[in-house]
Amino acid sequence: ALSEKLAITFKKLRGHGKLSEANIQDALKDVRMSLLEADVNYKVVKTFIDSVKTRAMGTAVLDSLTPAQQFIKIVNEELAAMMGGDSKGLNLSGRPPLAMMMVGLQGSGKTTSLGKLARWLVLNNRKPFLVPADVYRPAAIDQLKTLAGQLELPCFDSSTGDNPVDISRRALAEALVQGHDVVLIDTAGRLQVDEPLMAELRNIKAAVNPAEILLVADAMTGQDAVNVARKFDEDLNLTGVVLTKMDGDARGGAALSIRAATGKPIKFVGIGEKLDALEIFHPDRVASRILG
Amino acid sequence: RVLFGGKKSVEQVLEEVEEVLFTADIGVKTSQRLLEFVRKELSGKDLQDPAKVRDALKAEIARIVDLNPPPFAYDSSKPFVMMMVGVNGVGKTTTIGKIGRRLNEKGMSVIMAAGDTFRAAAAEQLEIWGDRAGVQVIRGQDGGDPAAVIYDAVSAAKSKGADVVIADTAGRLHTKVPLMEELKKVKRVMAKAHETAPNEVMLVVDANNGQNAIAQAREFNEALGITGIILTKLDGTAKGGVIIGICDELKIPVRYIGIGETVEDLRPFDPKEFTEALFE
Ligand SMILES: Nc1nc2c(ncn2[C@@H]2O[C@H](COP(=O)(O)OP(=O)(O)OP(=O)(O)O)[C@@H](O)[C@H]2O)c(=O)[nH]1
Ligand SMILES: Nc1nc2c(ncn2[C@@H]2O[C@H](COP(=O)(O)OP(=O)(O)OP(=O)(O)O)[C@@H](O)[C@H]2O)c(=O)[nH]1
Ligand SMILES: [Mg+2]
Ligand SMILES: [Mg+2]
Repeated sequence: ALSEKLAITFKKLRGHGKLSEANIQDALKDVRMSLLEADVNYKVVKTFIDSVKTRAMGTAVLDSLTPAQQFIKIVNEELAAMMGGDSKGLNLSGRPPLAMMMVGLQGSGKTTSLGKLARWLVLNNRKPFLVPADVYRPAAIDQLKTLAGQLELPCFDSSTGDNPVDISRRALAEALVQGHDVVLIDTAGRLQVDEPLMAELRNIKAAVNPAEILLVADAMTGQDAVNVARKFDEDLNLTGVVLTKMDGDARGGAALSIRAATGKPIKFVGIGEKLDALEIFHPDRVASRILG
Repeated sequence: RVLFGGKKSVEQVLEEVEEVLFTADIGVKTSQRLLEFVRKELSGKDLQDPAKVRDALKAEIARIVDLNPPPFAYDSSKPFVMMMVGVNGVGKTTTIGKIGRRLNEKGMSVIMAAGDTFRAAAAEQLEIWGDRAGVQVIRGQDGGDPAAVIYDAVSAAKSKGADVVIADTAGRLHTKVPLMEELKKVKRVMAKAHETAPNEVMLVVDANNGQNAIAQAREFNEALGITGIILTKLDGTAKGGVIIGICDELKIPVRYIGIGETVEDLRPFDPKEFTEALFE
C-alpha cells in the first residue's frame, strides 16, 4: 500500500537530519507510481504531483518532526479537493416531467444503471418512466423492458424502426399525459469519435432539454477515460457521472481522470449487477482506493 | 542543449517515450521493463534518437505479443467447442455472433449456446446474432442452470454432427468467487457431453480497460485455463496496451481483435499492426 511505501521512503530519510528537496522527490515518485498503477491518466497524475510538490516543498513538511504524516496529509487533501464533495444525488428541481439521459461507451453499464436509478427514484417518491432509445443493439429495447417489468415500472414502447430523437420526444409527451415525473432515457453505447452518433445525442438533448445528462463510465477504464469524458462533456455539457462495476478490484483511477478532465461531479457508483446495487458517491472512499 | 545542435538528452527522449507507453495502457511494470530493455539494447548515442528508441521498443513489443499460436484445430474434435468468458460488458455475445458468421461462411455448421441465463434479454440478444450469422442458437429458460444449457447444446451438436459449438457465458467480475465457481462447473459439465470440451476457452478483454485486465486474465486463467484472448473495441481511441503485460506474464496468445459492432467487425490479431497502432 502507498502509506507503507511512503513510510519506508521517509524512514530512509530519518537520521539525515532535515528533509531535502531530493527526499520529497522520492516520496513524490512513490505517489506517482501508485496513481499510474491505479489507471489515473498520465497528464492528470502530472498535474496532481505538481500541486502536491508545491505544498510539500514548503516548510510544513521540511521542518516537520513527522514528515511522512505531513506529506500524506497533503496528498489526501489534494486528492479530496480534486474529487469534489459528497454527491447530492440527482437534480430533481424544475417542473415535471424531468428528462434524464444516460450516455457513454459501449458496455459501460448504462441500461443497468438506468434501472438502478429508476428504483432509487421510486425510493425517493418519484414516478419514473423508462425510455428505451437504443434501437441498434440487439434486444436492447427488450433488456430495458425486462428491467422495467422487474421494477413494475412503466416503459415506453419503442421499436427498432424508430428514431431515438422521436422516441425521446414522444416519451416526454406521454409522460406529461400519464403523470410520470422523471423520464429516464437509455441511449446506445457509442464511441466519442463517432460524429453522427454524437450528433444524435445532441439532438435528443435539444428535443427534451434534460435536467441530467449522466456519463456512465466503467471503473476499470484506463488512460483513455480523459479523452472519452472530455468529448462527451464538450458535446453535451454533462451534469454528472455514474461510475459502474466498482464491486470489482479495479483501483478506479478513471474517477480522478474524469473528474479532472470535466470538473463534473460523480453522482453515483454501481456496485453490482442487481438493481439495488447503487450507492451515492463518497469521494473519500474512492480516493483511498485509488491511492492504494 | 540547443548548443549541441538541438539534440535531446537520453532522459528527455525516454521521458517522451514513457508518456506514449503509459497513455497506451501498457502499465508501470511493463513500461519500466521495456525502457530497461531499450537502455541495455541501444548505445548512448542511439538512445538520444527518438526514432531509434521507438523502433527498438516496437520490435520488443511485437516479439512479446507474437506468440504465434497454431490455427484452431477444428478437425480435431467434433464438435469443436469454444467457451467465451470475461467480465461484464466486454463484448462476449457480440463476438460470438462475429465468429459464428465467420465459421458459417467457411462452410462449417455452428451452434451457439445461450449460456447467459442471468442477465435481462441475454438469450434474445444471442438469438438475434444467430440470425445475423445464419446459425442455430440453443437456449434454456431464463434463470436456468447455464451448465445445463451448454450441456444440451453440446449434446445436440454431437447428435447433429455439427462442427462447432460456441458457448456464451454471463459476464462476471473475477473477484466474485461463487460466479467463478459457477464457470468452473460449466466447464466440468460440458466435458460430460463431449470429452474434449471445451477445446478453447477464450477470454474477451475490452481495450478500454486499464491495468485491471491483467488481474482479469490471471484469475480467469487460474480458474479455467485460458487458451486465447480476444481484444475488443479497438475501433475506439483506447490502445489496449495492457495485453503486452498479459502476453508477457501468462503467454496467452491474442487470437482476434474486435473493431466494431457489426457482424463483420472481427480480424485475426496481427502483432505488427497492433504494435504500430500503439505509437500512432
Ligand atoms: N458487476 C457489475 N456489473 C455491472 C454493473 N453495472 C452494469 N453491470 C453489468 O455490465 C454489463 C453491461 O451492462 P449494460 O447495462 O448492458 O451496459 P450498457 O452501457 O447499456 O451497454 P450498451 O448499451 O451495449 O452500450 C451487464 O452484464 C451488466 O449486468 C456494476 O455496477 N457492477
Ligand atoms: N465499438 C465496439 N463495440 C463493441 C465491440 N464488441 C462489442 N461491442 C459493443 O459492446 C457492447 C457490449 O457487448 P456485449 O456483446 O453485450 O458484451 P458482453 O460481454 O456479452 O456483455 P455481458 O454479457 O453483459 O457481460 C455492445 O454495445 C456491443 O455492440 C467492438 O469491437 N467495438
Ligand atoms: Mg445498453
Ligand atoms: Mg453477453
